Order: sequence, then structure tokens, then C-alpha cells
Amino acid sequence: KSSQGGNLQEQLEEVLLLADVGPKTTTEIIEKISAAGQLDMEMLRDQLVATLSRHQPPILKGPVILVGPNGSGKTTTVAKLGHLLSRQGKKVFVIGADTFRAAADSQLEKWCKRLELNHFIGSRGADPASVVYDGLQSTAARQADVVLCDTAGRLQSNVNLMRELEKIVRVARKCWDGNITVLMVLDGGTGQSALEQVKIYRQFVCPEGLIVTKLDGTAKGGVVVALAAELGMPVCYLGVGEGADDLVPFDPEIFVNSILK
Amino acid sequence: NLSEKLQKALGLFRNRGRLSEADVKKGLREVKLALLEADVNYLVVKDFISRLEQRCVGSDVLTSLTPGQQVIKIVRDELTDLLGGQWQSLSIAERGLSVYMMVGLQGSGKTTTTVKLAGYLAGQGKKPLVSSLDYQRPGAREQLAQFAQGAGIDCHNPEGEDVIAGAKQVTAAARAGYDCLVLDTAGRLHVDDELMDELDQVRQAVHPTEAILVLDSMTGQDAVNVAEVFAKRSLVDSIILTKLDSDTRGGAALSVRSITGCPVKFIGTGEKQDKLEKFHPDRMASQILG
Ligand SMILES: Nc1nc2c(ncn2[C@@H]2O[C@H](COP(=O)(O)OP(=O)(O)OP(=O)(O)O)[C@@H](O)[C@H]2O)c(=O)[nH]1
Ligand SMILES: Nc1nc2c(ncn2[C@@H]2O[C@H](COP(=O)(O)OP(=O)(O)OP(=O)(O)O)[C@@H](O)[C@H]2O)c(=O)[nH]1
Ligand SMILES: [Mg+2]
Ligand SMILES: [Mg+2]
Repeated sequence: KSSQGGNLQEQLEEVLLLADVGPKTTTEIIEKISAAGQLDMEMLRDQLVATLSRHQPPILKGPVILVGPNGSGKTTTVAKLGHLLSRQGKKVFVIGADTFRAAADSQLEKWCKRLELNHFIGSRGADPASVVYDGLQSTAARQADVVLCDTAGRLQSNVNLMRELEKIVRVARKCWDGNITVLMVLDGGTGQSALEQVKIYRQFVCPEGLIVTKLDGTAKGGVVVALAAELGMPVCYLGVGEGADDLVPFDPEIFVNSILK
Repeated sequence: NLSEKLQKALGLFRNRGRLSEADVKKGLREVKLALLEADVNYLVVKDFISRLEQRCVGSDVLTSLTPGQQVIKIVRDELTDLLGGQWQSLSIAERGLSVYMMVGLQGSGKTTTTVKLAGYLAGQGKKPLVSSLDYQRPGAREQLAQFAQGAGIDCHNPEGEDVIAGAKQVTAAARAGYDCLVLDTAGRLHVDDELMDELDQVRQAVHPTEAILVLDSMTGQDAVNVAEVFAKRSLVDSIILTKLDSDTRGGAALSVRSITGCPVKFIGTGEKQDKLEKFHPDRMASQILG
């Protein structure tokens, strides 16, 4: 009987580990449900949903700055989110503050034109904090319900770039009368590195929520369970494709079902 | 780090004799945890640990090392071996144009790496041309053209919307004046059959000297799924791991190497055009172990 139990435990651990939940959080979750005396799939499902529902994502109003590592999907997500909010009847304004990468301006400009989103795109080489400042001071921004701001990708290990981002967010907070929200965009295929990424980003710019992209592949994105358990970081939306409509609000039940499938 | 954890688990006394089975079990438990934390695929870890078990049990402990140091040495050597042992250079076409085709998932760093690789080839005395076959991402062709220009690399993006026709056209054009061509392709999911078929058709049209899978080094357990599918379709001759300047442990390196048997030849260590380095299996092994 005990060997059967051992086998089930291994099976559950394997499911979690393969989903990128990570060894530490996997052990904690398995221990928690074993201690409650019931090591089975249903208990596991409930525990995962509970972990992911504990912290509420922020409501998006006013400036929302999207930040995150290189290539995670920030620019595409700004476009999708702008589209989603517009269709909900909100007035959206987009600020493009990636003034570093080749053709970043052209990429966001093309998206905004395609989706008919009101926008102000900084040109390559401009100071990103100034672009955000100018954008937020504009009439269009003041009249919008939500102002989405795209930033250049950067790795948390680059202190200078993190300081640049800290300045961008500080300038935004100073020139806006009201709350500003920072959301972090993570690639759904990211493994345990996500923990360090979110920890450091939190130190510099305090993101209040995550958008996890590229979950239309085979990656499960289970690292968000570790991020919820260890850092209390909630998920707001999921990116599930490259099209304008491929952004869905985060639903813990649906997400957990896909991990356990 | 792992070395400290092993010292703690296995004690600090320098042994005389062999590694006991108890030592090995304790040590490998720590190694398994380290590899999982480093994002090595769970199934690859299981397999690796059982291989290690065979090598460790009864192995002679060098009297100059503690049991912990001995386990680390065996693990590091085995890992370095599995990662390819030593650096493998790019293939060059026996005659005529060398064609390098960059493939991979969305956002992995293909466009950036296309220019970096061309820069490396230029440094080797070659005359490279880069070209974008990404006709779907907004601004993709511009991104390659701008980045290439900044790096002093020639770029020719064929007009039109047919990827296969464009690939054929630029490959023919490159023969006049260049000895190598680096092709950037659109990011795609390994489970998107239509786009994977398209890539297959490009490969059959241009006969690349090397098809290179560009993979984000912070990829977790999914790395094997991606690599396996690309490899099954003969779309991986070698691998480039990007964004290693992120301090990620990079366990995906071991996962993809195990699954495809293909060598990792280069790593991306930054956004600028010169941030491409040769892949050193021994350095990667130490990084993975943490
Ligand atoms: N399949 C899929 N692809 C996505 C998703 N979100 C973004 N992408 C793709 O990922 C790639 C990178 O997206 P970007 O929006 O340029 O990413 P970014 O974070 O702005 O990149 P940088 O600004 O260079 O750091 C593009 O090819 C997008 O189409 C998603 O949810 N699913
Ligand atoms: N820090 C760092 N950033 C990198 C590296 N390689 C690429 N990048 C960045 O990662 C982001 C994505 O790079 P791209 O070259 O656009 O990726 P891609 O694979 O062509 O993306 P798609 O065409 O959308 O699939 C950009 O912001 C690059 O500057 C690297 O080695 N280190
Ligand atoms: Mg961007
Ligand atoms: Mg590209």
C-alpha cells in the first residue's frame, strides 16, 4: 500500500515538475496535501487553484507600464491589451518608449495603425523617460481611461538598464496625478529563472501583476505557481497567440486544468 | 551552491578508499535538485542521475579530494562530456555559398543572432549577406536591415510575400559577391504544422549548410519538446543559446543536447552585434551546477 502511495506521489511530482512548477514549490505543495491526509489529483487541483487565487490582480486604470525581459512579448501584448480594452468601451492611448531596439518604433506603430489605437511613439535614440513624460502630459493621455506604455526589453542582471527602467517609472509616477500600474510580461516557456527575474524587477519597479505569453505552445507556464506561492505575484492575462484577439483574462481553474492534463 | 551543499551532505573528511553507496545516494540527491533548479528537463535529469550512479559507486576517491569534491568532479566531467566535450565550429560549404538558416520559437533572438553570426563570419574573413524571410511580424524586415546596417553587414530583403520564392531569390542573388548567407526566419511554434511545413519547404529549396535552432537559454522544461520536433523535421544541425547574460543557469543546454544530439556552437551574451561567443561545454557545466 505504501509503495502504491509512493508511486502516486512520484506521478504528481512529475506532473508539477514537467509543468515548470519547480522543485521547491512542488515539494511544498505535495507536503501540504499529504499532511492534510489526502494525496490525490483533486486535492492537488484545489491546492493549485487556491495558490493562484490568493492574490488579486490590479484593476487597469490610467497609466499601465509593461516591462520585462527581451522578447517576452511586451510590444505585441500592448497592442492586444489596447485592442481588448477598446472593445470593452475604454478610451486607450499607447505610448511607445522602446527607443533602443532596431525598428521597435516601426513595430508598435504598425500594430497601433492596424488596430486603430491612438498612439505616441518615441523615436530611436530618444530618452525613454522623456518619451513617457511627454506622452503622459499630452491631452490624449489625460483624456484616456487607460494609457498603455511599452518599454524596451531588459535582463534583470543588467543594473544600468534596471536603473533606467526605475527612472522611467519614477518619472511617470511624478507627472501623473493618480495611481500608475506596472505589469511584467513573462514568456510562458521560462523556467526557474522567472523567480530571480521577478524578484529583481520588484526591487526596481514593483510590478503588481504578470502577463504570461506564448501559452499556445506546449509550455505549461507552471512557474507562475511558484511566483504566486513565493512572491505573491498574481497573473492578469495570458497571451495565447500572435493575433490581436489572442489575450485572455487569467482563470486559475482553466490554467490548473491545463497543467494537470 | 552545489559544491557547498555536497560538502555539507558528505562531510569534510578526505577519504581513503572508495565512495560508499550511502555517499553516492546522498550526493546525487543534491545533484538532482541542483539540475531541476537549473531547468534541466525532469526526464533528462532522471536518466543522467542513473548514469552517474553507475559511475560513482565504488569509484576510487582520489585521496586529495573529499567525497563531496569527488562527486562534483565526476558530475562536472560527465556533464561536460554530454554537452559535447569541446567547441565545434560552424560547417562551411565544400564549394560555393554557405547558407545558414536560423529557426526557432517566437522572441528567442533569431533576428539579432542572424546579424551577430554574420559578424562572426566577417571576422573569419568571409563575405556574409543577411536576409529576412519573416514576412509576418510587423517591422521584421526593417529590424534586420537596421541592425545589419549598424553592424556594417550587407542585408538584402526580397520584395513580395512568398517565403519560398523569396528564399530562392535571395540565395541565387547571394552567389554574386558573397560566400555565405544567413537567413532569418519568422518565429513559430513547433506545434504549428503549417508553419513547420513552410520551414521544411524553405530547407528543401535552399539546402542550408547548417540549420541552426536559436533557443532562449531561460527556457524551462519545454525546451526538449521544441528541440525534439525541430530535430525530427531535420531543422536542427546545431544550436545557439541566447540571453546567457541573464545569469540563468541554462539547464536547457543539457536538455536539448541530450534530445537532439546536436552541438551547441555559440551563445548570445547581449543585445549588441558583437555579443556572440563560442560555446564552452566545461564552462556551461559549471554554470548549470550553480
Ligand atoms: N505564439 C505566440 N507568440 C507570441 C505571443 N506574444 C508575443 N508573441 C510573439 O513573440 C515575439 C516577440 O514579441 P514582442 O512583442 O516583439 O516581444 P517584446 O517583449 O516586445 O520584445 P523586445 O521589445 O525585443 O524585448 C513576436 O514574434 C510575437 O508575435 C503569444 O502569446 N503567443
Ligand atoms: N540580453 C540579450 N538580449 C538578446 C540576446 N539575443 C537577442 N536579444 C534580444 O531579445 C529580443 C528578441 O530578439 P529578436 O532577435 O527580435 O528575436 P526573434 O527570435 O527574431 O523574434 P521573432 O522574430 O519575433 O521570433 C530583442 O530585444 C533582442 O535585442 C542576448 O543574447 N542577450
Ligand atoms: Mg518590444
Ligand atoms: Mg525576428
